[in-house]
Formats: sequence, structure tokens, C-alpha cells
Amino acid sequence: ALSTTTFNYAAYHTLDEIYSFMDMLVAENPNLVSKLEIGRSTEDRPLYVLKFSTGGTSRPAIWIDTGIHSREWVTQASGVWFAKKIVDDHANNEGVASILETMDIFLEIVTNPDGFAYTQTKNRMWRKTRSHHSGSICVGVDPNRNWDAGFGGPGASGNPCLETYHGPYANSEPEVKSIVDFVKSHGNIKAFVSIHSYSQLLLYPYGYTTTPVPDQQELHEISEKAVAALSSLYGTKYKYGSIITTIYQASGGTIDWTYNQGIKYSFTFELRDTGLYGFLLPAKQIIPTAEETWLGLKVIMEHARDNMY
Amino acid sequence: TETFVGHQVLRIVPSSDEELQKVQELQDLEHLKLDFWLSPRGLGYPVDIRVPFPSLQSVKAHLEASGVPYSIMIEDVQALVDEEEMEMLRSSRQL
Repeated sequence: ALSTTTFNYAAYHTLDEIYSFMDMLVAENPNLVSKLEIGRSTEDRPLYVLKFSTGGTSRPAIWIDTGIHSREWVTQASGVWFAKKIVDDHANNEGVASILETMDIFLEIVTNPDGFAYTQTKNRMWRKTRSHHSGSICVGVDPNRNWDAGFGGPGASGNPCLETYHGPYANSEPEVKSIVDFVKSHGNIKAFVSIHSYSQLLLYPYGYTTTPVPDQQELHEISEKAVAALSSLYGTKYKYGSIITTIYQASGGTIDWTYNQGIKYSFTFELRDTGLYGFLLPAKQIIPTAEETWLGLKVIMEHARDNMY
Repeated sequence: TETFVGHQVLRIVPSSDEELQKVQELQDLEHLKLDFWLSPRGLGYPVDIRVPFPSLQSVKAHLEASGVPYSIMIEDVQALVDEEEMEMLRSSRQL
């Protein structure tokens, strides 16, 4: 694409096309967007995070990641659309522009690049990382079971050949460890949203225990507002609640760890659909999915901005 | 490259503990190489399973013998993957 204006957001793209999109966005918006490399994947691919900032130092920040499960293609595609939306809102002084006056936004679009490349070359249904651990006859760890929050407990598998294999130890996956290190070193992230598909759910901690989080009521109220905003666009129906009560027990999950790190506004989205196409959502649904999700994300980001802690 | 010719995605909505248990039994049969897109989570919640063609007959027989109703969410996974690939090619050409 010649520019992020001519880029085709209504299509799925290769890893290289997404990387070049990022470079174009940075080049077009040098005073707002920068590209950080927070680590390298198992197969030594860069782990890029886009930073959107209007200045200041170590401002309170919002983190959004997509694509941690590589086959959930609508999430990386939505992440690309989110990146452009942030830039456009800032240029038009609308939407999240007001958030950027006091907060930074970090967006990791391809959180599992090895898995993503593998879905495009070898196995479209690949979900995990591509790590090889001694003693494992199978490849890959579920990056959403590898965090140090109830790690290894019920709701993950110790079998390296299963899709929910938690890995040999917490943070064994560089894709996970890089985010852990970034969150710890930044130290001022106030909202953390990890985006998956499918099922149309908005979830908050915990997944590894039935114990409600101390902020359960507030997170539930935010979820209700976010889902109402999301559904207002196309009527897409979402359910919401804690991970363990809404779907199932899942240990070693991303937002359980981020919540336990003190990031109160920790959420997971499960995007479209509810089971017609599943992971094979047609490309024509990318933009409507991204648009409606953005309305839900905005509720969470505005709440974080207005309820600083 | 892995192909998915003849693979189907079956949807089961367990409505009793017995049905849920029959579905969970499938999770332990690794030789069937089932890919749980949505894992069993409770009564009334959909379970979506991508079933490789070689396992299709035995899985359907297992469900039918146990009286567990199921529907076919995706008739042919490869057909959707092919369609997606065509779309990407078209888009790349446009680029």
C-alpha cells in the first residue's frame, strides 16, 4: 500500500504486510506514533508494540494486544484498524483524542508472530507459540496459559500436545515474558485489554479461581456499559462476566496476571462470531467487528482516564 | 502445509450431565486429533469441535450411539480456508 489511507482494512494480511503497515503509520505520524521492540519471539521475530503518545514521560497508559492466539485472525486485523483509528481520532480531535491528552496507548498487533506466520504457511488452525521444550514431543505452548497467575492449575494442560498446554514454567514463552517485563518496567499501566476470538464475550478476572476479584462490581458495571456501546452499532450480542463464571476455568491467563499486578481495568474480549464461521470469519466482517469493538474499548479507556488510581 | 479437506466442525450443545460427559470423553481420545474450537464448559453452552475426516465417522457414531444431538457448523473447513486464501491474494494484488 502507498499509505495507511490506501491500505485495505477489509482484508486479512500477511505478517510482512502488517509490519510494513506499522512502519507507514509511524512514518506518517512521527509526533504521535513510535514503534517499540519489546523482545524477540522463539523464532527470533521482533515483538513490536506501537506507542501512541502526545508527550509527557511515563504517563498512565492503556495496553491493548491482539493475536496472542495466532489463528484468531480477526483480532490482528482489528488491531490494524484500531491503530489507524487512534491516529484519525487524534487528527480530527475526536474519540480517543481526549484520552491521549493525559494517557499513552500501547498496541501490540501481532503478539504471537511465529504462530501467525505458521497459520499463513503451514497450518491455518495453529493457536499456540512455536517453542520446543526439552521432553516435549509436540511444539508450542498456549500463551494464554503461560502467565504467573494460578499457573499450572486446573484449566490448563500439562500435555505438550494439547492446545491448552501451559508450558514447562510460567513465562517460559518469550512472547509472554516480553510483555511481563514491559508491564513491570513501565509501571504505570492502568488498563490492559487482551483481544481474542470467537464467542462474543467481554470478560474480566479471574479465570483460575472462583474467588471474585475485589473490584468485581466495578468491572461488571464497566462491562455492562462497554457491551451496550458495542451492541449499539450493529446489534451484535455479547455476554459478559468473569472468566470462570462465563466460560470455564482457565489458569495462567493474561488478565489474571495483569490484575494481580495491580492493573485494575483488566479485560479480555472474545470477538465475532458465536459459531457460524468461528476462526474463519470472512474478511468482509473485519471492519464492522473492529468498529463495534472500538466502541466497547472506548468505554473502558474513558473509564480508566476518569477514574485514575 | 496442513490441509483440511473433509474436516468438519461439529457443534454440540450438551443439555444433560450425561451428554456433557460423553463430549468430555472425546477430549481424552487423542488419536482422533480433535481440535476443540470451543471447549466444554457447562450445560447449554456450545462445544465446537473440528473433526479431521478420518475421525468423522467414529465421532458421529459415538455421539449418535450416546444420543447426543449435534449440528454441522462448517461442512468443509478446507473450502473456507481456500476462500480466505483467494481473498488475501486478491487483496495483495490490489496492494
